[in-house]
Formats: sequence, C-alpha cells, structure tokens
Amino acid sequence: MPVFHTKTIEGILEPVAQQVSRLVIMHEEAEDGNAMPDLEKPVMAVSKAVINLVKVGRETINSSDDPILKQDMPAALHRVESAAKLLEEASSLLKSDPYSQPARKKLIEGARGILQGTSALLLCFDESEVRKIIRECKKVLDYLAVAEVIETMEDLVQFVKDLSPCLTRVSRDVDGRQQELTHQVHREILMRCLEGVKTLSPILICSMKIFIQIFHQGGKGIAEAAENRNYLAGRMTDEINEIIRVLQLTTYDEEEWD
Amino acid sequence: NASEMVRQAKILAQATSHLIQSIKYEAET
Repeated sequence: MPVFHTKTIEGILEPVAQQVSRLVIMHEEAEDGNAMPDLEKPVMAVSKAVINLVKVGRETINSSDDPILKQDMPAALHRVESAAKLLEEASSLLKSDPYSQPARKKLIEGARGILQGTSALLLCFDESEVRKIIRECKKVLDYLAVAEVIETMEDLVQFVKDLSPCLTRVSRDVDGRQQELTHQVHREILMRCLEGVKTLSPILICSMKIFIQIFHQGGKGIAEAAENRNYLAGRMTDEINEIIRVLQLTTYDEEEWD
Repeated sequence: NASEMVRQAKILAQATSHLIQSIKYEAET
C-alpha cells in the first residue's frame, strides 16, 4: 500500500489508492468473463476533473518562481493527461465489446496513471512549499553566521531587528509543517528542534550583549564571552540544520512501522 | 492557488474512486 508523508496528500490519495488496488485484484481474480458496464459517464467525469486540474497546474507553473517546480510539474501533468486518455479509450472499447480484455488493461493502467500522476503533482507542489520554508531557515543561518562580528550595541539592535521576523516566520512555518506530517518521528524532531531554537535565541542575544559590554569595558574575560556566544550560535545553527534535514525527508522510518 | 490545486486533485481522486466503484458494482452484481 502506498504511504503518503503529509496528511493532505494522504487524505486525497489514500482512498483512491485502495480502490486501484481492489481494481487490480478484481481484474486478476476475475478474468471472469463478466460483461463490463458502460463507463462513459464516470470516465467523462474523470476527464473533466483532469482538464481542471491540469489548468490549475499550468497556472501554478506560470506563476511560480521555483525552477525545480517549473521543471518537474509538467511531467506530472502529462502523466495525468495520458492516464485520462487511456480511460477514454477503455470506455470506447467497452461500448463496442463489454468483454474486451484490452479495455480492462487500459482501465487499470489509466486508474494507476491517475493515482501516480496526481501523487507526483501533489508531491512536486509540496516539495516546492518545503523549499520556501528552507529558504527562511537559511536566512536565519546567514544571520547566525554574523553573530560573532557584532561589536556594538547599535549593531546588536539591528541584528535583533533582522533576526526576529525571520525566526517568527520559521517558527510559524515549521510548526505548521510538523502538524501536516504523517510521520510521528519527523514531527517530534521538528518540534524538539524548534523548541531548542526558541529557547536558545534569547540566550544568544544575552551572550552577545555581555560580549559587547566586556569588549567596551577593557576586555577581561572577553575570550570566555566570545566562546559562550559562539557556542550558542553554533547550537542554534545545528538545530536549524537539523530542521532543514528533516523537512526534506519524505520516506518512512521502517522500524517505526515494523 | 495552493488550495485550488489541492481541491482539484481531490475532485479528480473522488471521480476516479467513483469510476472504479461503478465497475465493482456492475461486476459484483
């Protein structure tokens, strides 16, 4: 059985995946010689739904600034369109011969194609959304990288002004993402790392402030203050890097499911 | 656009399920 890594994709595809599996079994067991019904109406409904989905997909491609989405999504759309054609051919064959074996094969291939194409389309879009979150995470990494060159209170104030909205967005987006994931372990890692970032950020700012104060008061203990600040920036960097790593995971932890 | 894509994908999935169910119904009766 296919496994889907987000609740949205699972909610859409899981029911149809089960139906396709049953169709395949039915076909394998059957070879039954039963006449197939007239499928013109339900096939037309599928074709109409494909036309609408492809239209929205093309609009998404045109309006997106993500080159990977622009590259990958057309193939998924093509897959769905080809699958719809197979279903139309099957319907047409069954009209003249309700016992047609090629029609049954085309039905299975078409249903599978719809499932796989829609899955690829949703996955392509989902990955693009994940890349947006990762871009925000990388902005935080860029800010953390300059923490060790901040030597005045004015620069620290600007640093906090720059970092805060970025951290707020990362926090909101990663929290939203973890709620969307079907994989419990990935959810837990994201939550743990996010909590780490939230806890560490005020401590990092505090350590930077202490460093600046010592720096301007003659420098005794400056090495320890710098070391403490760098340690905290490093810890935050590690947490953000782990968030980025887990955001990109789509496969399941086999042990968990075993 | 995101929600529209998800909505249309859902409609397609439901139409495909309905198609397969109508085959089952006829085959099983």
